[in-house]
Amino acid sequence: TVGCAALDKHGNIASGTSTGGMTNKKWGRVGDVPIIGAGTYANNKTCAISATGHGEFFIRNVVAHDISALMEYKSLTLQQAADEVVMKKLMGQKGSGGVIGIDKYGNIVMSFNSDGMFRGYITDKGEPFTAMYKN
Amino acid sequence: VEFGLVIHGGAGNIYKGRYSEDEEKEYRLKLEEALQAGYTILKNGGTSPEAVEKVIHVLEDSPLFNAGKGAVMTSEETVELDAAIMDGSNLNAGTCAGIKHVKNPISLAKAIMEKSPHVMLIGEGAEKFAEESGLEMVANEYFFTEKRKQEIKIIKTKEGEENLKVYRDKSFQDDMYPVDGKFG
Repeated sequence: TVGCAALDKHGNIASGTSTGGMTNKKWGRVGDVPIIGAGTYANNKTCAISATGHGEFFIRNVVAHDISALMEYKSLTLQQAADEVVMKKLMGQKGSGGVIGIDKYGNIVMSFNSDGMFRGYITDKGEPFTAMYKN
Repeated sequence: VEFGLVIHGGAGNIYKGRYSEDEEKEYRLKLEEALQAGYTILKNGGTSPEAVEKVIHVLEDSPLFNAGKGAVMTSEETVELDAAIMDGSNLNAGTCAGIKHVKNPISLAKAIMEKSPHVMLIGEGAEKFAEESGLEMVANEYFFTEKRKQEIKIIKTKEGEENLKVYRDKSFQDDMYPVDGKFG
C-alpha cells in the first residue's frame, strides 16, 4: 500500500491511498483503502490521513475518521490522536499497521505499531526525510 | 509551515535485516523521488489533491511497492487494485475497488471524485468509467513482477500455507482469518 497526505499553499489538505491489497486474496476481498473513513480521510477542520496495514482492523475501527474525530471532539493534537488509535486501540486488538497524516498547520504524523513502515515527508523548506524501521 | 506532504509505502513485513543496503537505498531514493514530485507541485501553487495524485503515481509506477506495478497477486494469480482520495476542503471523495486494467488507480479515484456524483465505483463499471474519462488502460500483466509471481507460488504450496498460519498466529487474532496473509 502507498499513500500521501498533503497541505497546499491555499491551506487545504487532502489524502490518497492506493494498494494491491492482501496476497492470495479471494472472493473480491476489499480492504480499508477505498473505505472512506477507514484507510483514507481528509477534513480541513482536522487532518488528512492515509493508512496501511491489516485492512479488516482498520475498517472495523474506522481508523482515519477516528483520528479526525478525536481532534475535532476532544481537541487532541494530530500526534496524540494518531497514537491513541494506532498504538493503543489497534495494538490492543493486534491490528498491525500505521498511518501518515498532516493537519492544516502542517504538523506531520507517522505513527505505526509494526516493525517498520516505508515513510517520508517534506515541507516548504525542501529537505526530504525518509525512514523504514522503528527509531 | 506554508505547505508540506507526508507519504508511506506500506508497513507489512518490514524489519531490520530483510533488505540489503542496496535495496534500502533503492527504496529511499524512490520515496525521495515521490516527495520531490509532490514538493514541486505544491511549491508552484498546485492543490493538495493534485500533489497527492502525482506522488502516488510515482509509487504506483514503481515495482517496489504494493500498488500499481508490483502489487501483490490474488489467489487467481491476477492483480486487483483499490484506491481512494479525499479533498479536505469540501469533503468530496472518490474511491475504486477491484480494478484490473487502470494503470494508475489513484487517477481513477480522483476522476470519480471530480467527475461523478458517486463516491465508490467497483470492478467492470469502474473500468468503463475510467475509459470514458480518458485514463490509460493496460493489460493485467503490466502489473506483474517476477517477485510477486514467485511469492504467490510459494504461498500456494502446503509449506507456504503453513508459514502463513505461523505468521498469522504471531501477528493477528487467530479466529478471524481462515487462510490468508499479508506480505505485501
